[in-house]
Amino acid sequence: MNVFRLVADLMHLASILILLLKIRKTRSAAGISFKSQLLYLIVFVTRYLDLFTHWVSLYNTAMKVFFIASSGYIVYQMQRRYRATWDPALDTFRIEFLLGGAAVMSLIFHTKFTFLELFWTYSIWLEAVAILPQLFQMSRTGEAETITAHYLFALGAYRGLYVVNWIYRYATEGYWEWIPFLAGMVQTVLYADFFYVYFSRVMRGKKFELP
Amino acid sequence: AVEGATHDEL
Repeated sequence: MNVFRLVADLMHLASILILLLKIRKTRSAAGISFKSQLLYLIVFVTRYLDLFTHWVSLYNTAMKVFFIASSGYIVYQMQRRYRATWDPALDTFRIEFLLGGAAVMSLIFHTKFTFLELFWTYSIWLEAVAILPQLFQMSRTGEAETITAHYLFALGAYRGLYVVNWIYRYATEGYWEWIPFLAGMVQTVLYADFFYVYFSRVMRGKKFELP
Repeated sequence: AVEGATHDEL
């Protein structure tokens, strides 16, 4: 564990808490892409298949359980209690391409051809693009609630900090995995436009609006 | 060891 990874994990934790807070406080999931949330649920379930077979630490297990449970809870609540508060007509990104693309990528680029490793790799590639339906929806509506922008910033910062963590781990431990590094870079690049608007507007107290 | 499960990150 190093400071980059710890802060990254805490940002990830914070992002989910901010999202839950947004939904509860505004009693609405408006502006949230259900498809992105569904993709994150698939990401965590496929990545943490080793939950019962591979012990790392209490911290690691607790975080895994939280990420699976919270993403499942959000998907469930968006389908049930908050079903009428968000508009599926705005959430039109074709996730079949992301699900299929990640499958192809994990079949071509992986380190071991085993059940757990293929699903782990699939989750890494899928996570890199899971935010696209959300960004696509925001580019269509041209704006986002401030709390939603904070949620997205924390979520984007988490993977960006993991990239820094991987560089740090390579320098200090010689630990290197190029698949998550590359996927993390892709995800951070996808966030670039969002980060720009977040820093230039939301951090200065203005509303998140696309130019 | 469990197959492929060497990942210690989240």
